[in-house]
Amino acid sequence: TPEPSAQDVSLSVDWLTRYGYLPPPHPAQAQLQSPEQLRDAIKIMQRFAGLKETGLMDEATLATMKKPRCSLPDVLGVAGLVRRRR
Amino acid sequence: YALTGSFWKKKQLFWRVRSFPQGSALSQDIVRNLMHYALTAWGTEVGMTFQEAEPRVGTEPEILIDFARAYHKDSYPFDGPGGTLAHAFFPGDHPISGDTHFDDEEVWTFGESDSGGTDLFAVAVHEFGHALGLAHSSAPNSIMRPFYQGPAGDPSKYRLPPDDREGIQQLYGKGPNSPHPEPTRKPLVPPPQPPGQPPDSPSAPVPDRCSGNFDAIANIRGEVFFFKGPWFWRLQPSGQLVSPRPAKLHRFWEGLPEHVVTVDAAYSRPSDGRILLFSGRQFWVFQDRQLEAGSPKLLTELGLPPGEVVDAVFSWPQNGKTYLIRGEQYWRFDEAVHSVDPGYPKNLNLWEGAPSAPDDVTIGNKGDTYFFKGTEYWRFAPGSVVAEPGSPHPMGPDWLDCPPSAPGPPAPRPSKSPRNCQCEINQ
Repeated sequence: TPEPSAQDVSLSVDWLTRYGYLPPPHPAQAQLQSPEQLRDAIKIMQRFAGLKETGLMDEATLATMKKPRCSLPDVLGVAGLVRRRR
Repeated sequence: YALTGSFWKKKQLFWRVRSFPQGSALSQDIVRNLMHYALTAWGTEVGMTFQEAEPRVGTEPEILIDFARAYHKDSYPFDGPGGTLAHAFFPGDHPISGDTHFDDEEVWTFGESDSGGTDLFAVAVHEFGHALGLAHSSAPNSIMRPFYQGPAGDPSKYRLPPDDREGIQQLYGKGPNSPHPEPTRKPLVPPPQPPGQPPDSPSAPVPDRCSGNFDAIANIRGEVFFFKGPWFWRLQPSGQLVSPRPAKLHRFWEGLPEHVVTVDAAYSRPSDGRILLFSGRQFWVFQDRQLEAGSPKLLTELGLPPGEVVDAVFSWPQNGKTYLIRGEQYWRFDEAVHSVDPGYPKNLNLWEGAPSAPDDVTIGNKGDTYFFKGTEYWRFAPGSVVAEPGSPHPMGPDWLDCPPSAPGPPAPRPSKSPRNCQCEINQ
């Protein structure tokens, strides 16, 4: 599998955060994500989208992230609740 | 399906299109018609009605529909053609609750192939699912999948996929005119007694239901079953025990091997109504009271590590997933893909206030989650993972028609133990 470009990784992390697979960044501190955390988030996203669970930003995963979709997050965690309250 | 935890408490909602798409080939009347049909698709399944509100008359409708561009004063700015298409706000008391926004920069179409644009009806059905309280679903054929899946066909003939029907009916119940009535299930009835063996034979010693410490507790089609050794009690939805005397496990669950004398956990699988009884490292699957071919199965088939047994199993209506508890850990099993979700097991203390290694966990008929252990129970409100204040409560008086164990002098004991008493025919 070819390595995803830095831009793809950056866009993917943004996508995973926006749709609830990764926790939102803390406003007061830089966020450091472990490779395990990112892999788990990708796996959950892949399962949700019905893709093969590789934990990698493969072509199918990147293509799915570029599909037109609803703006709401897929995983309603703390981020979803905070948004609703606001 | 997945529920957001919020829903409307009324069965009639009002809606209005506040702003129409600019420069779209769709006329305002077509847009209004598509919205009507998209709402009706949900309403017919649950007996809700949606009425279009006149502009500037009376109160604001619950569902205000807008076609907006870019930043439009909420947390979800649109991004031009492609990308995000629409969003809606979950039910609630806030003025924006229920409101639904479509990206005006999409090419909205109706009844055309994918290449012509984005089918407004399909997107509207999805968004109104949010406006009524559903979150995104991972089920393959669900309209609540987050990704656009192409045109949804003729709006006047459209019917929701099963996953979405199940989800919305969890929130609002089944409508009287639901076009998909479930087949009538055979009621669970006790088996006929073998001749010459009266059901309440006084000679057979039975366990005391008021002492708690059940092996398993499960809600099966509205009735709560309490298992203890080779016996069980049934509590009807009205709160009445079918009998204060327990029934024998093997006379009811036909095909359960005689060597299985305790049930560690039990639950009713919502997807197909099958009843699963767990004992040791195996589980048995029943349709009604009959054992299904292929049983027993191993817990490892549910994705649990080899050697594990379970204390409790339940299906959470909030997301339709199955939770398997062992000691202080739990796994979340996805029936749709038939495996444990990544990231599990997790610590049971994520269920705040829950006891470790519960005897069992079950869902009440109003959607509450109940953890049972010993002689106590913990109640969690629907969708909540925090035990209600005051938990635990004594289960005997609330569930099993037992007297409260008040402090003070011990209750007078009968002169003879039940085992030795002689019963008249009417006693």
